[in-house]
Amino acid sequence: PEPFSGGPGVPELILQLLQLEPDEDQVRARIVGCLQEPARGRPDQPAPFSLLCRMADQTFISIVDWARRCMVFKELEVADQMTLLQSCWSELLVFDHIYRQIQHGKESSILLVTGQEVELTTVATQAGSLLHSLVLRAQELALQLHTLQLDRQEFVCLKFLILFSLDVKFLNNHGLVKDAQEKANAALLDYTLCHYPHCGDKFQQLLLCLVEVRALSMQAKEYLYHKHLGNEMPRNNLLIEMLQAKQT
Amino acid sequence: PCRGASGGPAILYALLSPSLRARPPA
Repeated sequence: PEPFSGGPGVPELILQLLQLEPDEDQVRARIVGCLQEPARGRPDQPAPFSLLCRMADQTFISIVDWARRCMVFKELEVADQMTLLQSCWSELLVFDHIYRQIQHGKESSILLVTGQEVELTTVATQAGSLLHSLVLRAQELALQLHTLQLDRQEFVCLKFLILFSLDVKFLNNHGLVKDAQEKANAALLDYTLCHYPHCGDKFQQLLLCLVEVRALSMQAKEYLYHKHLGNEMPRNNLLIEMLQAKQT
Repeated sequence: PCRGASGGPAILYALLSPSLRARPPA
């Protein structure tokens, strides 16, 4: 881990975003604690899929907590904050998962936010074909970003770009969001040109990967909806609520 | 179902709304 990798040539916006990054150990401890809490109406030994759903819910709550602390986002009114998160929640979750896999660095297994490692052979035999294909597609993207040498500075900047990727016409505060989009794009371009001059199109390659993050997140939402229609989702699931909310 | 002030998800609204932040959902 490289918690606050500053130094010359790192734009101010990226330095600020690095400071805002949540501590992975604290996030892990909080989520593990939540999953271990007994709750009314839940069996003592919840099914693995139910645990995964609660894990995803708690991961999203951590993402909301991060967004709330982000510059520009914290200046917006709640209505705009909701509009932004409703448009990108699944992409932020997918990107969070993918970056964890890049850090994990193993093609044969995935690392969960709880720190548990799951072999892909286990996913293949126990997860069902839809989830298995989603996991494999995410592994491919993680490998692609690893090959591109995605670093922590680029990760935080891309995450910020995902948060502000919605067309400003859907928001009340056009100016602030447009400014954030332009500053984040400029910071990523400056950073990649300065730190990866031998890889002239890294900026474009990274933005292309965001297109795949979006496609993957659409597939993940279809999967969630499929599980929801099959009555397989736990009750009071935050992600299902996000899925059913009015989209812009 | 209960929705947030802007027609969005109630849990997300509770996470974002300054007046409700002190009581995050379980």
